[in-house]
Amino acid sequence: MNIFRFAGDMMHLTSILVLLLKIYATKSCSGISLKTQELYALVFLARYLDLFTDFISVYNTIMKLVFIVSSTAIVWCMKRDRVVRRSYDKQLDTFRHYFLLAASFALALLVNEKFTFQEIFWAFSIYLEAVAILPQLVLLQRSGNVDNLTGQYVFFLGAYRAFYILNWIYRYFTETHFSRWIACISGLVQTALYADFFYYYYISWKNNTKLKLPA
Amino acid sequence: DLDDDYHDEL
Repeated sequence: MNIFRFAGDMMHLTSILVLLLKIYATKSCSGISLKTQELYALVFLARYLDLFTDFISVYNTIMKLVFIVSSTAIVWCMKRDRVVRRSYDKQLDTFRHYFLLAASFALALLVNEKFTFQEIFWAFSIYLEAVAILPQLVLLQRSGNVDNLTGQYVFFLGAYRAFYILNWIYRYFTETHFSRWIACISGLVQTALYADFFYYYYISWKNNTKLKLPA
Repeated sequence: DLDDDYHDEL
């Protein structure tokens, strides 16, 4: 564990806490893409298949459980909670995320560390996580002004993988046989997708104006 | 072969 990865994990956890705060405090999920939340739930379920077989550390196990439980709870809440689901922007959240699922799985069959069930699902979760934010970014562009908590949620979600890139660079230079090409390249793509969001987020922060993504 | 703690990251 290094400071970059720990900071990344804390940002990831913060993004989830901000999203939970928004949904439970405002009893609303307006501006949140259910499709992105469904993709994230799949990412964690596919990545943490080894939850009960490979014990890395207490921290690792607890964080995996937190990510799985929180992501599935958010999906459940947006679909089933009578109050919350009324505020879901169904007509705006129309990104065809099944293509992202199919493309990620097809790529995982072709490019993986080892052609085993667990490694294919691990690579699938890495590729899927890289594109999972797309429905959310499209929804933000369509829904015009973005409320603060939603903006902060997306910001921390994007920042976490940027810190993971620093973590991979650090590990590359400090560990002998360290190579995570699949995660690293996918992480670069993932962070690049946030580039324009980060730009408009910075502008809104600098000018102290409402965050607005151009359509 | 992948050493067993290969996926030690979240």
